[in-house]
Amino acid sequence: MSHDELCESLLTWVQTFNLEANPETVDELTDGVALSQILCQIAPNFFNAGWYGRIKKEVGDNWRIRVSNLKKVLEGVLDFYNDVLGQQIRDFKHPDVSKIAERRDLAEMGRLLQLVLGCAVNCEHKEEYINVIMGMEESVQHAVMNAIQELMSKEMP
Amino acid sequence: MDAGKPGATNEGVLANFFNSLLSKKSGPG
Repeated sequence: MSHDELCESLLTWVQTFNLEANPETVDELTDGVALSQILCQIAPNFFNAGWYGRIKKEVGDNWRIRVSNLKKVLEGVLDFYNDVLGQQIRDFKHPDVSKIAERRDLAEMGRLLQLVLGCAVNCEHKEEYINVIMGMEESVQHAVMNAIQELMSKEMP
Repeated sequence: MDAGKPGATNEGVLANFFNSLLSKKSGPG
């Protein structure tokens, strides 16, 4: 699966969440704001108001703010895997958030989306998210399945 | 070799996968 296809399929998944501004393109995810809102819905106790408050909402074209937001999202996700799921993702190349912020790199964006997806399908209320995925178009489900399988192959308790 | 094999990407495969995810225990331990 190409990075394009992975990102587009995971964008379709992102659009199933009730977000303040529904992203219409992968580009709109590169400021980290929508991803942070998804994490707050997935695990509100972990990604709490204090954490969300550190995400800057008015990003505009400022790539430094994008990097800062994306770093917080990535660190939060990795902490969630360690502290809540009790898993480490070994051999999974962590997304380079600078490349996402500076040049909207789809390969890196795909990896970050994959990690957020992993939080959703492993969290306490995963049924809710998995059932939504099971209602999606077959091609999207297939892309999501591949993304999860790749992550699962790197998980170490 | 499996190209075109019926059922390789069908609903059953997807349902099996997601149902197995549902039955997987969440969280550590």
